[in-house]
Amino acid sequence: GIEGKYQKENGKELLIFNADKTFYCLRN
Amino acid sequence: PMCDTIASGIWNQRAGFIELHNKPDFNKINYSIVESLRGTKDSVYFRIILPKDDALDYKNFVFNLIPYSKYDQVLKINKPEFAIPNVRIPRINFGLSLQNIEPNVDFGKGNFQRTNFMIFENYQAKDNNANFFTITLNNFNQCFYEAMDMEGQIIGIEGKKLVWRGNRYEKIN
Repeated sequence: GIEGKYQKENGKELLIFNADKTFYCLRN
Repeated sequence: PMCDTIASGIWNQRAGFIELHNKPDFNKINYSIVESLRGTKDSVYFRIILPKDDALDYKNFVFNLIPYSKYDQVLKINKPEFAIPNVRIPRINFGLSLQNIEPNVDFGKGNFQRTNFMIFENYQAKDNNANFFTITLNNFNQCFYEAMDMEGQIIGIEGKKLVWRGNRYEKIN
C-alpha cells in the first residue's frame, strides 16, 4: 500500500501517509 | 521556523494517484470574546490577542473590523488594539477577519498558504453597556496560518515513488 514515509529527493521534506488516512508534510 | 508541519489532511488512493483534502477544521479559528467597560462611552474599544507561544509577529497582520451599521464600511487596522467612534457601530454588531500580509512567497511564484482568515461574522454584544471587546484567538499559531491549502491536490504514483509539484519522493519506511 501507499502507507509509510516518503522523502523528497533533495531531502528537505517528508510525506507521511498513515493507515487512518491522515497525511502530513513535514520539514525534514 | 517554529513549526515543522507544512501541511496535513486526509488522503485517498485512486487509480495511479493520491487525492488530498484538508481536514474539516482547516479554516476553524477558535476564539473567545470578553465584554467589559472602558474609557468613555463615545468610543468602542477592541483588543485582539493572538497566541504568544509562537514566532508570531503582530506587524504581519491587518485586522478587518466589519461593523454592521448604516456605515457598514470595513475598517482595516494594522494594530491589535484600537478604538472607533460608537456612532459607527451603534448596535455593537460586528464581524472580524484578518489578513497575513507577509506570506513566504518569492517574486514571480505562487502561494499555497492562506492569507485571509474569517474569524467570525455578525457578533452581537451580549451586554448593551459594554464598549470594550477583548477577542482572543486560541489556535491561530504559525502551524495554523502557514499551513498549505491541500484541497484537491494530486500526488502521482510512479512505481515506488511519488511525484508531487514536480518533485519526486522516495519511500524510506
